Order: sequence, then structure tokens, then C-alpha cells
Amino acid sequence: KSAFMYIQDLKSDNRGTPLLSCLESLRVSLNNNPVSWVQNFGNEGLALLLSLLKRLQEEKDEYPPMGVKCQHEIIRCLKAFMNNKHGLKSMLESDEGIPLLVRAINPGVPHMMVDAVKLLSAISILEHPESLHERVLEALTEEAERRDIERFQPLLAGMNSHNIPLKAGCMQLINALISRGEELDFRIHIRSELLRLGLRDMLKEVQQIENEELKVQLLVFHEQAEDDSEDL
Amino acid sequence: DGDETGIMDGLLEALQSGAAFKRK
Repeated sequence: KSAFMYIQDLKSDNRGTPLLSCLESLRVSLNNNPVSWVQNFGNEGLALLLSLLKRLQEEKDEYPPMGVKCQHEIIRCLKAFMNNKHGLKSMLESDEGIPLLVRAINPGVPHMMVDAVKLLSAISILEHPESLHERVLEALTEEAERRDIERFQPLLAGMNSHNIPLKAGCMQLINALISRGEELDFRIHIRSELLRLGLRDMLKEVQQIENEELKVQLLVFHEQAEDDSEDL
Repeated sequence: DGDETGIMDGLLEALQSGAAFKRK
């Protein structure tokens, strides 16, 4: 199936199972075809995926299962799309890409949230002329203002969930945001904000969990905090 | 080159292993 055919499908306003099937098949195509195929899907395909994600996120029904599945599949498609320079560049040039990923940080849907926080972590650590971790932080702040909550509250809710990969993913994003801050003041500020909001108590509990991925992230968090406190 | 692939996979692996956080 050509990239053009997927673009036509995404324009056709499918819903429910047909939409989910289309997205699953698109994800496989984005993963398995040459970069030229992804380029053909291009900015137009990306814009369609993002506007679909936005529409699904804004739908008022109480977590319609199919809508959530489709949102998660779009996040997976975005990961596949961003797995090469062209796709990544298009995503970073889009104004809506990062804010919509931030909106997918929903502790009520842990599997999707894990993928969203990991993609945002990856974006945050990219070598790029623009400080991408600042763009991610800005999007987190704006989304929190919109919802009238603390900006790190969803990440802390993720840390508080029973889902271990989600805890590891949230710690990863926390580490990514802090480690990319060039100023000592910035790193200390973010860390204090998180600790003040409850991360301090959560860390004590999380420390007891036997999980390699989580242990790596906790070690990074503590080592960076120690380095900064020595610098201070 | 512009066709480089596996960028996200590489970043996600470096994040998971902690390699992405090594101080320069």
C-alpha cells in the first residue's frame, strides 16, 4: 500500500475498528518501508495524524476504548515516523507535535503514557540548535495551565501508579529534562519543584522495587543531584 | 546523510541504559 493511499484513508474520516486497522497497518508500513516511503507520507501525513490525535483527545466521551486505542496507535506511528532524520525534522518543525505528545501523558492510560513520556524524553535529549528540553517543559507547563494543575503532577501520578514501566518512563523524562539544563540553578529548581510536590516520598518507596530499568533511572537521578550539590 | 534511520531507537536505548545521561 502506498503512502498516498494511507493519506487518502486518513482523510476519509473513518472511526472505530476501520480507523484502528488503518493506523496499525500504517505503523507497520512506517517501520518497514525505506525512508523514501516515509518521506512520501511526509508533512501531509504527519499533519493528518496530528489532527486526528487532537480530535480524539478532545472527544468528550468517557475514555471510549476504541478512541484510546487509536490515540495510542497514533503515538506508535509517530515514533515510527520520527525514526529517521526527515520524519524527526518534520515533527520538530510542527508546532503541535510536542504539545499533543504532552497531552497523551495520561496516567489513566498507562501503556500510552509510557510511550509518550519516552518519546518526549528522546526529544528532550536530542542534539539540536534549539533547546528541545525547554520546548518540552514549556508544553508541560502550558498543558498544566490549561488544566489548572501543577506542571509535574501527571508525571508524579505516573510515578505513583502500580505500573513499573510507567514509573521508569516518568523517571526517564524527569532525568532527561534535568540533565539537559545547562544552568545549575535550573537543574536545582526543577529537582526541588519535583521533590516538593511529593517525589521525595515516592523515591523512598520506588527504591525498594527490583527492576533494572527503574534502578538505572534512580541512580542517574541521585548521581546528578549529588554532582549538582557538590557544584553548589 | 538524510536517510539515517533508527534515530529514535538509538535515543530510547541510550535513555534506558543511562548512557544518554553521562556527563561530557
